[in-house]
Amino acid sequence: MNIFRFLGDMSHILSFLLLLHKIVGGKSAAGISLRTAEMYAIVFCTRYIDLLWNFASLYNYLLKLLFIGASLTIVYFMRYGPSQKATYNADEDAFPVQYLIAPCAVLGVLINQDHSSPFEMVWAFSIYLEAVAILPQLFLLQKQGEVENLTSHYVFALGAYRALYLLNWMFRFMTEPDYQQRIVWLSGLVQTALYCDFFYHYYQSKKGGLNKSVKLP
Amino acid sequence: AAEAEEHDEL
Repeated sequence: MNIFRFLGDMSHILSFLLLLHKIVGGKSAAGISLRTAEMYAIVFCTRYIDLLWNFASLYNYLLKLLFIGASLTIVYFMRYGPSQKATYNADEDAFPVQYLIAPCAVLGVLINQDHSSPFEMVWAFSIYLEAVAILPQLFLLQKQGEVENLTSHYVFALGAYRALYLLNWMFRFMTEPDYQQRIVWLSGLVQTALYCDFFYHYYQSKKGGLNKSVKLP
Repeated sequence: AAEAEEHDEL
């Protein structure tokens, strides 16, 4: 464990707390993509299936349970919560996710760390899917132009978590002799790159104070 | 192929 990874995990937890606060606390799903929420639920339910046999680290075990629980809670409220459904904009949240899920599934089968292990295929699928899972959310924000304050902090924290993981992989590459995780590096690079445009506008808008809403052209 | 690194990260 190193500081980058720890901060990355904390940023990830923060993104969940912000989203739960908005959807469950604020009873509003305005500007939030259900498609992204559902893809993240798939990402965690597939990647953390090793909860059933991998007890190597209590820290990981607890956070895996937390991430699966939080992502399923978000999907549940967005699908069945009366006020959440009323504020969710289904026709704007229209990114064709089948064009994301299918290629990731093919890549997961073809490019993974152990072609004899179904779990490695599922694990690789989950890594690839996470890299693109934010697209429907960014697509929705782009369409709406204006990003509500809490939503902008949620997306920022979610983007920051994987950016911190990139630093964590660089750190581990330099400090651990034969550490190499090409699959997560490349996926994490793609994932973080997708946020660059948002990060730029987030920084521009927050320069003048944390409560300004983010404007996307 | 690289031996399957055990997945010690989230």
